[in-house]
Amino acid sequence: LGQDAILEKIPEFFQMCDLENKGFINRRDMQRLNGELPLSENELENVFDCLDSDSNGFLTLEEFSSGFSAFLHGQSVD
Amino acid sequence: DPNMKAGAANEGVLANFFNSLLSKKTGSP
Repeated sequence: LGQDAILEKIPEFFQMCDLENKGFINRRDMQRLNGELPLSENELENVFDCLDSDSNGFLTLEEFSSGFSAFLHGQSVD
Repeated sequence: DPNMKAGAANEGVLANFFNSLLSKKTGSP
């Protein structure tokens, strides 16, 4: 997948975390990914804190997208 | 600088997280 294709799919990645289609991801959603992704609870907690830029306990699609874009951008620089 | 180290560590965790999501979606490791 190219970067553009990945960027277009960000809402799909968001939905993989927002299983109930609430429109946001909370800490509980993040912890549920513990069984799906090879990350520890602690690491998932870190990911949540990094992405929740306004620290309100909810990850919106915008916050998720900007984190994902920054990650892709970092990858291209490497 | 401890803050920079923490930032770098978090970047690694974020990269790991997004890579895992990508692998899950595309089916490739």
